[in-house]
Amino acid sequence: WGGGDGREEAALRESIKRIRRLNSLSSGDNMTAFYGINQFSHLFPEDFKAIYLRSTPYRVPRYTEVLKRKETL
Amino acid sequence: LPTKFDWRDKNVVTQVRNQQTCGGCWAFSIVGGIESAYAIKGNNLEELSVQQVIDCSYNNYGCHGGSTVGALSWLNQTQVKLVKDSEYTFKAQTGLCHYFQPSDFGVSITDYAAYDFSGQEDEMLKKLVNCGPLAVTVDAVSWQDYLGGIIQYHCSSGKANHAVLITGFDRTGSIPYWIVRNSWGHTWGIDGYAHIKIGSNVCGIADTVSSVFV
Repeated sequence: WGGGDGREEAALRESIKRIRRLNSLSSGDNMTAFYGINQFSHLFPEDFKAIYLRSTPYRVPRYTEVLKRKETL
Repeated sequence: LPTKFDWRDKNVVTQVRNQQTCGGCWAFSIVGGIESAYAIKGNNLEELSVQQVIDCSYNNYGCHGGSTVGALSWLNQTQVKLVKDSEYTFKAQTGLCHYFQPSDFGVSITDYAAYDFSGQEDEMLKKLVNCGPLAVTVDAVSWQDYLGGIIQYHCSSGKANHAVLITGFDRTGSIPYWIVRNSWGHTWGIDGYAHIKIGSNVCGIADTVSSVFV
């Protein structure tokens, strides 16, 4: 990491702050999700979203009781 | 319904893949579902081409994004046969669509179903067991930092931005959870998987749920 304009280092610092916040808000039990440094920590959230979160919405009908009954028949 | 169920135990789920810097999660999600549906029918478990869906699904945007339901609709309308991954390898960028001879091996779908199951995750459990792994969309903003454990907080519904594949569930502990295969490599999360609490539409996991038939 690093070697550029310091953007990755800045993103990593922001990640550390965010991770502390996410872990502090967890209930403390050993089953709740835990967060930490991983392969995406050098990215700002907006960069992470722009690269990896590219699923577009598609409106689908609600699964209803009518469908349930039809499938049972 | 069993308290614990995972299609991986039946050897019908392919390995976790890595989409790299390609925004093709939507293709990884549905191809994973097709691979499993094909294996559940008694065929060999085959890795099918995600790149083919990325390049050829004209109603989506390749590595710049797309929707699971849009891709399934395209596959159903065109009856395109998905070839093996080894025949049409992943390049992590959108390319020109390759065409194959009708006689070449490939898997086409016969139908698909896509519904909003919010508030009805008990019905989703049944669908998973009866139909196979489910392609779903989620809000994965907080997944940037995820290492493990059951996701219960920091994840909203109605803001889907990522697509994944539910392969199973576990209701034996105090917090029941979905077992979710991601496409960010096996070093992410729990060997490439995430666990998400069942019952509160955490991350919007029940908002757009698709199952596919081959």
